[in-house]
Amino acid sequence: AAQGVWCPACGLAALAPTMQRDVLIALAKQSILSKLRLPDRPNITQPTSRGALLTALRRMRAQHTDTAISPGMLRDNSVPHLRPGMESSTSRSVRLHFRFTRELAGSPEILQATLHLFWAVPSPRTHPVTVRLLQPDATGLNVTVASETRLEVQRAGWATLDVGRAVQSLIGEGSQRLTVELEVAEDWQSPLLAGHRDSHRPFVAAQARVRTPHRVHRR
Amino acid sequence: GIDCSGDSRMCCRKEFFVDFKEIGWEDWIIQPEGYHMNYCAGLCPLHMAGIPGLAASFHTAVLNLIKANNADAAVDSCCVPTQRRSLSLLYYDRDGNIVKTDIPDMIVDACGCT
Repeated sequence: AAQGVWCPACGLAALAPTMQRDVLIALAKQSILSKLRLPDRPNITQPTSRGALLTALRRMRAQHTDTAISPGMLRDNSVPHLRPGMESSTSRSVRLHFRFTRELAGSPEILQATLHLFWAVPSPRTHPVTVRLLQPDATGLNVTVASETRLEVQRAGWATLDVGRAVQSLIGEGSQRLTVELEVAEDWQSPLLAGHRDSHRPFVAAQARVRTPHRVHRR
Repeated sequence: GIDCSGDSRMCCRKEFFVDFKEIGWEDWIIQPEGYHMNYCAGLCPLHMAGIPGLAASFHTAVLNLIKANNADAAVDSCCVPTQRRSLSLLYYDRDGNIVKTDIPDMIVDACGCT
């Protein structure tokens, strides 16, 4: 309650700011200890320095990933997932392929192209994801990264990404296929809804203008 | 949700950060360095009532308290959390093990009037 006014819920007069702060800190301590089911704060007889501890944790995490991908050995969740419409993916990345229809042949001018994705978020926290637009080279065997965007996904739902420039350059090179790679943290099984229900299938919406041949009249 | 600023008396979210080092808890809690114990405060005039609140049961409990303490209080809407998230802790337990725990609904992100 504001200063000088009583609290309608507890009937007590408002506390002085310093006392209010002490009460809030006591409440914070009590709430954390009760949620951790600890009667009191643990007494650490031999504390490790925070820096050494964080280094150890970082090393442990790095070691965990190294052993998992050493040659000849696969971790369970890095078994390639082959899904309809998906060429190959590990638990860390998914590739989507979009083929352009004939209307886009003949190098039209791309006015606008937007990638629509429906994020499936496993838990309400921030999920970093890197979206790469891949461009095949002339042989089609290698791909280069045309653009890379890092996103922070916080909730399930539709998201859009401008891919106009990438589509324009692909069309200009005569390719009719846009490959999008989604790279996610390992504990995020699949950023997209499993099973690709039609209502939530990723799609690209493009607006193009067919170039009319430039006619020159010679007199 | 509205974050409190200046002298607004409307229902808003007040930020309150407990620094573990200040309260001498930094030796057993490794991460994070503190706890955002934000809370909701402020008035809920009738024209703000009905902005989505947290849970009717929570609202009923608070209303009963108000009635018990002051029967003639004409309050029918309260300033409550409308969005919360968990607090992730990395800490030593009593046996010296390092434990990681996510405590749900510990951090208030937004407040509103029920």
